[in-house]
Amino acid sequence: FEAKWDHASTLKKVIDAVKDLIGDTSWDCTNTGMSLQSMDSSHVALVHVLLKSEGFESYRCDRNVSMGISLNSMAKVLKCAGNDDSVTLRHESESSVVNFAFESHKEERVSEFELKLMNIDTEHLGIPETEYDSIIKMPSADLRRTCADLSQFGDSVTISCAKSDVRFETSGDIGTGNVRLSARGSSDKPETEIAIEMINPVSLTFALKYLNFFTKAAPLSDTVKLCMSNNHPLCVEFPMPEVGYIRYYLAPKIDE
Amino acid sequence: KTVQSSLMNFFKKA
Repeated sequence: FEAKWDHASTLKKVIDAVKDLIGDTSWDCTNTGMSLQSMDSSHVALVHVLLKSEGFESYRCDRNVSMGISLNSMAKVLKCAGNDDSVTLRHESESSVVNFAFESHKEERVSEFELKLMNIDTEHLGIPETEYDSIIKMPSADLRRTCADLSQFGDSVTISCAKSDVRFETSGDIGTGNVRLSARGSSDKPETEIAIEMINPVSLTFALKYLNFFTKAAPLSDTVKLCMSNNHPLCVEFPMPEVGYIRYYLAPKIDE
Repeated sequence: KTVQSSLMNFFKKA
């Protein structure tokens, strides 16, 4: 297995976006790309990352391999790469290590690191194809700010989607808060658009703690998609055009 | 009063 990115920045951001939610995980490498699927320890949230082979500078995977890695260790290794350095990952069949090589674009500095692989029992979940009742596309910075703001007032947020607006509400000991975002088009700046596709109205409640973990992916993508159906986990997708995506799933809070 | 559900209530092991 050998994969090379032109710039380390994307991989650094991907790891930063998921490492606080899931500790150790397996990267599944096939000839179509690298992916991981992992739940947090409480089985409330799930992360699914796909890095498509087309998004790499070069990519080769002769035999499918599952590499168990501590994401904190991977973050440490990637700290040693400059944002514009190229990154090459190499793993030989049956080897218990993965190699990282970083090269500056003027080629005057090359650094190499070897990370021990771990034995990880991965439990993959089958995520059913879902026709969601409401899909909201919005700037990822708006979601990050909304979740951070409301976290000051409560632990949970109720997201309600109607035809032309989406409402985020919370309440706690010191008071209540809500943020309403209205659909707005923007032909010249599609990344600032708020688009609401509503088949049925939805109202779901989620723990803000997890949403704040998810919005760590905001630096990867200008836009985010919230896919919701009543009594169903929320899917939060950060698309990375040409590269792949990060999808987070979050189980709702339900009436006792 | 709401309680946190688990993903395992919705998704099956693959």
